[in-house]
Amino acid sequence: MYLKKLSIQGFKSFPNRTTFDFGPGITSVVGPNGSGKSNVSDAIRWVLGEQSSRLLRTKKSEDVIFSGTGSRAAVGMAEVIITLDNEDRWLPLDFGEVEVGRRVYRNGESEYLMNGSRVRLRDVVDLLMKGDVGQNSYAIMGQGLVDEVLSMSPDERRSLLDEAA
Amino acid sequence: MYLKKLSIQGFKSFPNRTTFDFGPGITSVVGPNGSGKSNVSDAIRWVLGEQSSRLLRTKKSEDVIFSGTGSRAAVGMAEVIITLDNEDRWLPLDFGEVEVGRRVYRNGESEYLMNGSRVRLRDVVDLLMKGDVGQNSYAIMGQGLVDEVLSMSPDERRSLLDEAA
Amino acid sequence: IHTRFGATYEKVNQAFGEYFSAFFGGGQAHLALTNPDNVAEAGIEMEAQPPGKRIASLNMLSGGERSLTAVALLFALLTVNPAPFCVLDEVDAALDEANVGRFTSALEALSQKTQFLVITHNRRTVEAADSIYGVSMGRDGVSKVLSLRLADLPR
Amino acid sequence: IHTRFGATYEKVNQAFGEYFSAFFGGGQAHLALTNPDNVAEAGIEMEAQPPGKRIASLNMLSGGERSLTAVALLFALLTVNPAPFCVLDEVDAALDEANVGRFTSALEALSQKTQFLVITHNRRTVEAADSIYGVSMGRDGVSKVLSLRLADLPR
Ligand SMILES: Nc1ncnc2c1ncn2[C@@H]1O[C@H](COP(=O)(O)OP(=O)(O)OP(=O)(O)O)[C@@H](O)[C@H]1O
Ligand SMILES: Nc1ncnc2c1ncn2[C@@H]1O[C@H](COP(=O)(O)OP(=O)(O)OP(=O)(O)O)[C@@H](O)[C@H]1O
Ligand SMILES: [Mg+2]
Ligand SMILES: [Mg+2]
Repeated sequence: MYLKKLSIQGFKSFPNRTTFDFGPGITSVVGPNGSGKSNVSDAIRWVLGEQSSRLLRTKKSEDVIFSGTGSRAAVGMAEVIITLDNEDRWLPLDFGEVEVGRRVYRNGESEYLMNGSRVRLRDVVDLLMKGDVGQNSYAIMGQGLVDEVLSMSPDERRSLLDEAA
Repeated sequence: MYLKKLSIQGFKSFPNRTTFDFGPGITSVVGPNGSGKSNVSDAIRWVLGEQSSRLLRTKKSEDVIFSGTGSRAAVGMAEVIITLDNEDRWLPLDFGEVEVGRRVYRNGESEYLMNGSRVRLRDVVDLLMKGDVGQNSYAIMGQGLVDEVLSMSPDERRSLLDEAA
Repeated sequence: IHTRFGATYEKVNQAFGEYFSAFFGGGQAHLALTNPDNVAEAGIEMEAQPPGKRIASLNMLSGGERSLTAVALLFALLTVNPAPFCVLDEVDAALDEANVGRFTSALEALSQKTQFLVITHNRRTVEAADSIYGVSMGRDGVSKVLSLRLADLPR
Repeated sequence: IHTRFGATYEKVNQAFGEYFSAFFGGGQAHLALTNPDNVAEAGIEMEAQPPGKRIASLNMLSGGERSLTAVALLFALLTVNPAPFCVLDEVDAALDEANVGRFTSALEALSQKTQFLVITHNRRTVEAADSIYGVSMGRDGVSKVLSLRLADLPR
């Protein structure tokens, strides 16, 4: 399994629908300070079900919606969709591709999608956990947080290892 | 006034007496990870009277003493001495040079020195404050702490400005 | 430690030590259970000794040593239990030239099993990538994205 | 605000805005008193708006934008009340090439009044220095120091 496609629209600094096509190896993301690189990593973390405002650098859940700039009006919804290549049936679903999506509206209401149809957050998290793609796992290392594991309490470190078991 | 000379002995990774001669402009300190660069900045912060273990990356006051390595025994005392050029009489003392020193022993006892004779911490801090060389001021920016001022409370930021007044 | 957790713990501990001494050119690092008699509840301590040094606690490590130790643990977890993909946001920011080299060669080896998305300002890290995306910000505060080749990057 | 603090506050606020828009090529930043009616007790808020953006709170800024904003305030404090010397430990770690350039030119201007000791892994920052010290660590865990010239540094 790998992350084949990422589509971001209305999320943080991406008001226009923007898509990334990824291959299985190493993809590097570069760009000047403030251009939106960490927002891409936040988008992936968010679509996988992340709820922590600290990790998403927000205060309220609707802060991820493009809030407008000097020359561009705010939008009413943020949507992120990832397409996972499932040829190897890593996820226990009989599809060659699995699409997972998340939306949030200005009123704070969230929606989760799987292959186009609405599901609950629980369904997304349960499915992804089966493939070790959890949103709070070690697999997404936020900016400036790399050495957080050294300052964690022993119990917090334990939960990292529990995920790997 | 400027920092003319720094002498470190027995402090952190510097068991041997090591001296730096500085000019008034910009001096850059480079070297591989773990070589001892931040220890130099800690030495300057410490000799100016710093008491915070968080900022010194220690637990007890004697943790700054060289604790020994695979091939080198621990030592019993840490000493840092800075020589300040005072030709411009920036500090209200009638000397062209002012030496400030600090020592700590394994038993946790500290000594402060000024131009070779023992003084109290209060004397050092009072003198340096007159020259805006305080140890908790904005003038020493520790590694990874640059953007701390953005996460400070309004009252903490106030104390930064009070120093500049 | 005959549980599933126990088996994972042993393997991760082993791999952590191996990555650590590969990164630091020696020395050793390992995990420890806070209470070995009660594996089900125990927390995990971490110890790291760069070669030739005697580190009393993790807060004596330098900025770069801390990043490298953390990456050694992350790569150990990925080795024992490969996640399908992994996103790294400027984990190389505190590393010197030589350590960036060690980091990228370990990354290349792991990328056989795990897909990586690596955000970086470091040219050496970009050179290890199979493909590159450039993100830019217009004066209108909107991010734009462009697929790049290495030759497109400023020297 | 006729006190000594008041006069300093006004000057620092002014200089902070100037450094910020020099670093970001526009936009604006300023300080604000939590309680303007009671200057003696008031705390200090900070606001920053990079050009073309609408930042609701400081935690929306990127890693590099945060560092640059913090340096703008530090340099404003040093402009208004020059400390005899200043030690900077890898404050440029999160900055991209262009911002390192802006940082070093501001540093050079300030070094007329304030002595700087700058710890960095960034070659561009080293190039701005008048003198260089190299620190190395032997296999014995002991730091050694050497005065260097720019030509001694690895490319
Ligand atoms: N909800 C939002 N609406 C509009 N813009 C936003 C929103 N949230 C964040 N941003 C913008 O995103 C920018 C930060 O982007 P990001 O943190 O991804 O930068 P980066 O490329 O990682 O930079 P660095 O290299 O400095 O880490 C901010 O300047 C902010 O203006
Ligand atoms: N009391 C002590 N006795 C002996 N060695 C010590 C002591 N305190 C710290 N050290 C050593 O100093 C080293 C860290 O040095 P320092 O933090 O200055 O590195 P640095 O050059 O700043 O590296 P980086 O570029 O990664 O930030 C540690 O590896 C540790 O072994
Ligand atoms: Mg970033
Ligand atoms: Mg350091």
